[in-house]
Amino acid sequence: ASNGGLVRIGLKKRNFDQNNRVAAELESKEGGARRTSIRKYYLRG
Amino acid sequence: NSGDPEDIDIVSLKNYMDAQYFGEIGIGTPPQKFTVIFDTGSSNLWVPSSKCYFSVACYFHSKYKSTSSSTYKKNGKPADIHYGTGAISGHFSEDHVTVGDLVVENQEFIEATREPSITFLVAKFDGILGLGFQEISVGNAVPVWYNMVKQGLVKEPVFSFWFNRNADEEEGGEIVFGGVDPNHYKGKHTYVPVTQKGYWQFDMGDVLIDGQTTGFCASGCSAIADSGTSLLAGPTTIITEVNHAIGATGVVSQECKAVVAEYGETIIKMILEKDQPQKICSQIGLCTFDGTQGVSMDIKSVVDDNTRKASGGLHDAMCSTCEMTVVWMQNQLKQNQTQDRILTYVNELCDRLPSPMGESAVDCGSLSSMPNVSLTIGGKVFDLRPEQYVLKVGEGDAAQCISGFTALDVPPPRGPLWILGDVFMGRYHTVFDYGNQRVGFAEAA
Repeated sequence: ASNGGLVRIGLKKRNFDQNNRVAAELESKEGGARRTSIRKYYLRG
Repeated sequence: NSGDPEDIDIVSLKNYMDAQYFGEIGIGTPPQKFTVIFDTGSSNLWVPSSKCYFSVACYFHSKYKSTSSSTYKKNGKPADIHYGTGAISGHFSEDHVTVGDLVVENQEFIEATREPSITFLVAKFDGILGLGFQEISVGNAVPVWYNMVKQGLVKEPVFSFWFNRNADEEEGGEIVFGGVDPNHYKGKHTYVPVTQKGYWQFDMGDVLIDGQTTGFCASGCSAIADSGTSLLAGPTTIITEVNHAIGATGVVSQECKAVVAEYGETIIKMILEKDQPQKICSQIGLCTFDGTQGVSMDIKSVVDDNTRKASGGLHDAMCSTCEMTVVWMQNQLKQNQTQDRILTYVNELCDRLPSPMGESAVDCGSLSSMPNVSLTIGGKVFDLRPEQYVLKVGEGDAAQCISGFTALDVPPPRGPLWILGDVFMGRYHTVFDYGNQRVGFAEAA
């Protein structure tokens, strides 16, 4: 709500959960090639 | 997207998988509701489009339907964002965006028509609202925050974050546009100037473990305050020391052990003889010194002789390990440790190397014996206690604990770089002062 020129937005919170960790593992396999290219870029840079 | 590779590298490292805090906005007239991450580490607004048919993620989230909005304006310019985890593509549109009771008119945003990644399939949020600078905005789109200021919707060009780290309370936190909420911090903020516009980037000093220097950032590092990242990411050299101090799992590195066994004593001798520390690894033949940092022998061989091919990452790993070893040993010598003690300690560090951007488990029962880890910002020391930097996953007997620290190596001139995510912003109320181009931290309340 707006109050004295301030706009406050309440935030919701999610706890770390196992589903996300499993998904992160899958994602890291999918993203493996991309990360390698990032590392190469770093060395060039 | 801007064609500047400097922009691309760090955006690519973002990890929304672990993002924890999100709020609600509306798009269109009447407002269509979306849950978004308020992300200071990016600058675009995107939500799933009703025209997203071929990505499963779109079927699990709210979708924007332009035909249902009386204020929609067509744009159609294509858009494509790749993150470290996840990617989206679609097209730009314009509509009114409702944030709290403010209505930002004619806001450019991306209607995502493809969200192929698992990240967004399992995500609790629908989209992302970037609060970074326009310099890193894909398509050079004007960020929502810029329009809030331009349209005179906020009193001051400032926004601030408070994250509620109390796990027992339902209230997640609060973002305040136009100023700060004095109920959510104690004392005064310590402000530091933004050093590189794009991200909320600033200079950071030494990192301390139980009050002792870790050395690597003593002469300065950069840091980005990033509400869209959960953990605290920093250079491997320091994270390894943190892992050792808190008993976090690591990757055992044989290259590291080989460097310590073969060259450990020589490195100590060379440091004591006041050789230039940054040249030690080239002098013993593990790196080629290029004037600013070590370059692995592999790369040198390719540069010197195009007919030769790099034979793998072994020498590369030896070079970076050697450089880390020099920092660790220098630091131990400053603390007047004996040679035997230094070699043992560095050998132990070789068992604690973090996997890049990976998680490290810690013992939930050992929190009381873990040290404080502190970051120096604007000459002031900002402490993190174990219960603040260790995250609990699951409940009861099934609970697991993971370290809030993860490794991220960015070379100069942009690095060494720290990403201060929710783990840090939860402990310290953070002010993003757009008018004065500075970031402020005070103890959260």
